[in-house]
Amino acid sequence: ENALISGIAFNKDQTKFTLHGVEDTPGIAYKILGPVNDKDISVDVIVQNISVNGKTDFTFTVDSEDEEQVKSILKSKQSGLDYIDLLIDADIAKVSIVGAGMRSHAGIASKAFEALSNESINIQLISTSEIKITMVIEDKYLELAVKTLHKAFNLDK
Amino acid sequence: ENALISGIAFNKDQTKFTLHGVEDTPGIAYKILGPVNDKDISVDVIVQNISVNGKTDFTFTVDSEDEEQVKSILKSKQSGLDYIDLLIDADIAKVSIVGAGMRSHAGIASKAFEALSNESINIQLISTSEIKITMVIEDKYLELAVKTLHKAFNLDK
Ligand SMILES: C[C@@H](O)[C@H](N)C(=O)O
Ligand SMILES: C[C@@H](O)[C@H](N)C(=O)O
Repeated sequence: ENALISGIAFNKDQTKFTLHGVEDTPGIAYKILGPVNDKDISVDVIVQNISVNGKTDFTFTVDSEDEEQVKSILKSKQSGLDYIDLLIDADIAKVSIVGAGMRSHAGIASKAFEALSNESINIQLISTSEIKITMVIEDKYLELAVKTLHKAFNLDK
Repeated sequence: ENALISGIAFNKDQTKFTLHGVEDTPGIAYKILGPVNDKDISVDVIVQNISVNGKTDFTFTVDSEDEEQVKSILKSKQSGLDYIDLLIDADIAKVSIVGAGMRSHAGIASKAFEALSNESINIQLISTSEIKITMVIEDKYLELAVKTLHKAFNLDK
């Protein structure tokens, strides 16, 4: 499956927002992202996993320059949203394995996970699509992660 | 941004596996997906959000025909993985908004979230990339969701 990988993309200039403990009921995702969109703020990764005991976490990343504005939007909405905690983290980097038509992610993803694990790099967030496996890690490991993944997928020229 | 949307894709034949309460330490994602990949099982969506108190949930979907095999792989790995609970759900449908170059997901995502919320359809899982916003919902709402999203994005011919 290696032949499908066209490269490793990365971005250090994002901030991750996590609304911890939102209600898992219809309309909540819109209540979170609607106000951010109304201010024309560009959102990149959006990840939400299933809820346990009716609550879940909703995470999204924005360009770091928009951090202050997003923070004030979310803080002003807290009463309507009812989340337990707002976690903001600018010390992140996004690393993606980019390929074409990755029918099954398992092979490519497990190879990427293995490569990062061999370097003891912790994966904070994972999101996949047909063309990309996106992982958020601590920004201090970005260079090591990119080097490791280049090697794992034989992308070293 | 409507012009960018090319269609709504969906799939009812998947099963969602969630390992609830895995340790958020390097190597865990590989320990989960490595064994699944070793058996050549095709994995589609992979979602993991940030951890709280050192534990997080890891979710992935497979074709429903592979459900039993994945279940026995994960159950046999429980001692090495140390998860609190294995949640399996075949009553799901995956619905995706497919577009090209969606630089910012906020506009398209919040419109999709609003459309589903107006029909009281709960979004269980969210994962995004440049070309797709993927949502997992209960399979009984699939037809309504696809109709609603077609309308919201003016895709009705
Ligand atoms: C948490 C959020 O995604 C909620 N389930 C919704 O449908 O909006
Ligand atoms: C939970 C899992 O993703 C872990 N953080 C890892 O790096 O493998």
